[in-house]
Amino acid sequence: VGKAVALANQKGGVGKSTTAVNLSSAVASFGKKVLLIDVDPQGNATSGLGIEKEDVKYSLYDVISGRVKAEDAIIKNVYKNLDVMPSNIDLAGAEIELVNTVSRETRLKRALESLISNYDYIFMDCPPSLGLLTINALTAAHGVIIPIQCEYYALEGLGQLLKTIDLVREYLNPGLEIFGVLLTMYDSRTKLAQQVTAEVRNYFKEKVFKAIIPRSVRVSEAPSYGKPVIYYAPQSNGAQAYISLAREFVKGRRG
Amino acid sequence: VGKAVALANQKGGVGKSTTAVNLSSAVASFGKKVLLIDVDPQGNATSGLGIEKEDVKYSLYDVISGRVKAEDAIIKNVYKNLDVMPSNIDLAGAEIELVNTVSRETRLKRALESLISNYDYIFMDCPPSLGLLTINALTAAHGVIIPIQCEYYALEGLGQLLKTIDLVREYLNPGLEIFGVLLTMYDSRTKLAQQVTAEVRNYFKEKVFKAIIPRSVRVSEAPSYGKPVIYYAPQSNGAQAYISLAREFVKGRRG
Ligand SMILES: Nc1ncnc2c1ncn2[C@@H]1O[C@H](COP(=O)(O)OP(=O)(O)OP(=O)(O)O)[C@@H](O)[C@H]1O
Ligand SMILES: Nc1ncnc2c1ncn2[C@@H]1O[C@H](COP(=O)(O)OP(=O)(O)OP(=O)(O)O)[C@@H](O)[C@H]1O
Ligand SMILES: [Mg+2]
Ligand SMILES: [Mg+2]
Repeated sequence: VGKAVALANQKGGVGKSTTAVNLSSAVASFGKKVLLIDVDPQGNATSGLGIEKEDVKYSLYDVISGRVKAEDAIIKNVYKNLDVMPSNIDLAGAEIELVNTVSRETRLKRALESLISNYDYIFMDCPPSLGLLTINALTAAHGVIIPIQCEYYALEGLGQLLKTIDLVREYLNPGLEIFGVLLTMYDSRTKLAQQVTAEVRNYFKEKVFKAIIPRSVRVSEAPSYGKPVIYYAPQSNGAQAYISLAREFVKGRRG
Repeated sequence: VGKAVALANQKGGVGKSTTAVNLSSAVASFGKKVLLIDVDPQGNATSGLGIEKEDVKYSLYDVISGRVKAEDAIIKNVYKNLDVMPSNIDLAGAEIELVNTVSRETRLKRALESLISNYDYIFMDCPPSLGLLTINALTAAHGVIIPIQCEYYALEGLGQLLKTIDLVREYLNPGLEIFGVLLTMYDSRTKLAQQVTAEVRNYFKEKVFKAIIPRSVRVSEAPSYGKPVIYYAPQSNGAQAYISLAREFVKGRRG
């Protein structure tokens, strides 16, 4: 049975979508069957893989609101061994629509039951909030990867994120683990990056992935070509970092 | 009467808090009476100004839930001519608590009525979402400043943001204007920044501020010292850019 992984951090702009796109495609390039689900109404992971939102027939919104089965909203082989369940702006309405419904936190988990055995890994890209969409992803997940930007503000919300993970584990998903903490946009020239890195290692200890993603222009250019950086600029240090992260994740993942 | 300005963009990490902290302190350094309200539960603007969250007695959450008057939650003279209404994680609960209440969108606007004449400008830093907290800020504001990072993903959500501003103008706040669009984290060495800048100018035309904020390590280091960059590194190109933005904003603001 496949492992479901949420990319979550309510701090904005820390590299959740970039990691979802690049880690899922790197793992898929190893020959694993991978599904990427875009749980963010902004749909950055969708467009980062070159999918035009106008062409999307069914999205995660249609699945969560019960209109279609999960399989109907999947675009197959977007890249080698990589399927995508896209999202579009309709998903923005889901949070308010779900608030007063029954089992609002387990919609995504139930939708995935029928397809989880078709994949080795399912990655879910979360929006920058701890609202119902992120809660749905944490409830459906076996584990969480937490991208942390090597910047001062990035340290602030971690306590709240860990509290939310604990709450989900206690009430909704007892098996939820932290698969790892990923340092992103690391600029070795700045003191700040070194200070933040030291603090993150101090706080999370062995949960911090050995792979560190450097700040790299190729990484930020790749989405404008609709490609993961491992296909846009395979020799770049950003692409190489995501490949070693994928190796470390597949080899070392607990559970 | 003071002008209320919301810093809004649901895309994460585009420089909302950084702009809220540095623009408000630059305008205050000109001798204007300024209040900064932190409408983001993450409280980055609060800590970016050196305020310890444990020391905060009353926050925006206490004001919005009607427990205290706005004046009671204001910390005076955090920097020259700059008062702050801080936020802390309690505010994260407000979105869910407000959903089923009467006039949930106008809580902040009503709370500010008693104090708006004490200030020349009131800046509000919004979270990375278009939920009730951002709607409250847009409803209380005379105008919006939209920070846009010079990156590909930053272009995606703009249509939704403008739609939300239109909805607020139609149903909640007829006078809501766009005071301007601010290009942030501009790296002149990359083609991407030039491409994104060209697209933003094409889309927003004269609404784009002439001042462009460059990517600058001093800007990202300043919050770790609890200081606006204009006090942390006044000669840096980041500080100078925020000072010229402040001048342009104060001189050219319509209304
Ligand atoms: N390693 C990197 N080097 C350079 N730029 C990067 C890197 N990782 C991400 N970026 C850029 O930084 C910006 C923020 O990254 P991204 O959008 O992936 O973050 P996010 O956490 O998904 O944001 P949001 O909170 O809005 O969902 C994007 O423009 C992206 O292209
Ligand atoms: N001009 C700049 N140069 C370098 N770094 C910057 C600049 N502006 C902002 N940053 C850094 O980029 C990160 C994102 O900025 P900031 O937190 O202000 O964005 P935000 O839009 O408020 O994020 P959120 O969506 O989480 O509220 C921060 O770590 C900040 O220090
Ligand atoms: Mg994202
Ligand atoms: Mg912010």
